[in-house]
Amino acid sequence: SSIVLVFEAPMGNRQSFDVSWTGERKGGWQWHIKKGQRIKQGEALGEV
Amino acid sequence: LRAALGKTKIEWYPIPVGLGIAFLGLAQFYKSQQAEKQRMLMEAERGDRPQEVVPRQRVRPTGPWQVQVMSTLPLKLVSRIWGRFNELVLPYPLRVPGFKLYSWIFGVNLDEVDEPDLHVYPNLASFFYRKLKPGVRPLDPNPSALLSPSDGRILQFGMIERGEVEQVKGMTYSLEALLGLGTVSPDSEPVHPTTRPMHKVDDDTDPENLAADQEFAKMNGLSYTLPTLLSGTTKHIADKNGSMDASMESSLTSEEKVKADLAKGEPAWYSPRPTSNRALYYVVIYLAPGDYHRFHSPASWVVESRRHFAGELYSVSPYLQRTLAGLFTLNERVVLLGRWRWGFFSYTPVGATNVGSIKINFDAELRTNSLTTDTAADRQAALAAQRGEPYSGYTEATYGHASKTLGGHALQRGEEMGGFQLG
Repeated sequence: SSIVLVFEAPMGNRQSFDVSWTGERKGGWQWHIKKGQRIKQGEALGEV
Repeated sequence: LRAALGKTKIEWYPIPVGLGIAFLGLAQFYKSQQAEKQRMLMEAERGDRPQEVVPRQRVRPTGPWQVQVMSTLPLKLVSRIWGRFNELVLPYPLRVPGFKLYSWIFGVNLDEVDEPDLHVYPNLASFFYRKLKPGVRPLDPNPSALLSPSDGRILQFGMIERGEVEQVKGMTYSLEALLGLGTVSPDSEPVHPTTRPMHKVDDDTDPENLAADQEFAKMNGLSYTLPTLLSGTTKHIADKNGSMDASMESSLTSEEKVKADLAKGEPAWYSPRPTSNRALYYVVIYLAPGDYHRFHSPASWVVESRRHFAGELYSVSPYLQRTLAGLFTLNERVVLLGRWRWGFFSYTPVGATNVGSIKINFDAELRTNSLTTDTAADRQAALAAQRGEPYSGYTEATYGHASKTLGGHALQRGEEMGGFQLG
């Protein structure tokens, strides 16, 4: 069995990033996963 | 001959398990045939014209000989028999060694199982759908994170370009075929001329575009147009007064929490128009036989509708994913469509031969991997053919009655939504 998620999120390109005073880029979608990685329920797939 | 009969040693062997499964399969097939005959007789007695149900045209996949052989098998029937077989009550003394052997083979961590006494599970089906101890799957504390809905392996992820989802490198399938957003022909190609990639952003203040969107929605039986789908319709629930403190949030009901969470995503200058810096992303998670098979909500979102595709039940093993193009668009699946704080959100559990039944906790009417559902789908396909229309491939239900303010069923991040059951 499999689960497929399809969702809309802000694009992680240079124009849409808001750079905070610490230099951290914010605003775009960023993945936190790798292909083939084992993952458990509740762990982050990515963040906006 | 007499000597051969008299001197040959007779050895007894147990009947193979496969033969038992085949017998159960035949019995089930005979039973379903009888039920169908009975139904037609009853309709004839009532005076209704008995309708001959023509089975839907099966999509014959292309691929190596293993795939061709598999496409000739009655996979859904095999899956149902497998389910019945796993519902047989195991003898009490065999339960613990049986489940421990299963756990050893498929890597189940028994320390995480909610019920420590394995005798409690009467059969493999109930052990397979086990619960976990509270707290063993903590949610990521970052509120901006999208959570994994289940245990599993990440097969593929990325951004959707040109309306196509990549199954494995070089093999793609159309998003419309997966979610049913366009009219799907038997060869899984969108045939309607207004079908467009979902992420296309256009200015719907233009009357021509607006008319095309309305026509597209009408043709595809959608209750919303593409721009409203893509923009998310959170404008009317956005909290214009900004964020609320923790004490206020704790006193809210689950629906209000989801509402507040959705509102957080949109700043005060929220515009209902999709902006050019948004895109569609996808991720595919594969659940192995030993994994925890209940699934949870990855974010706070509102489910507006459900589409059930009564397709086939091919295995979704990594081998078949490499060899069978468009596997996820062929298999039986339940597409949940809705919105989250950033717009469109969809959640699609896809069945497989061994795990054919998909359960959604808030949808009591949904029946997957069922003969009744298949017959209903065959009937719909036959009716569509009579009318000369292409068969959409799914049955749809909406959850608008669940909440009038949200227009659907609200789910909190981490909330259990349902699961996969054996057979």
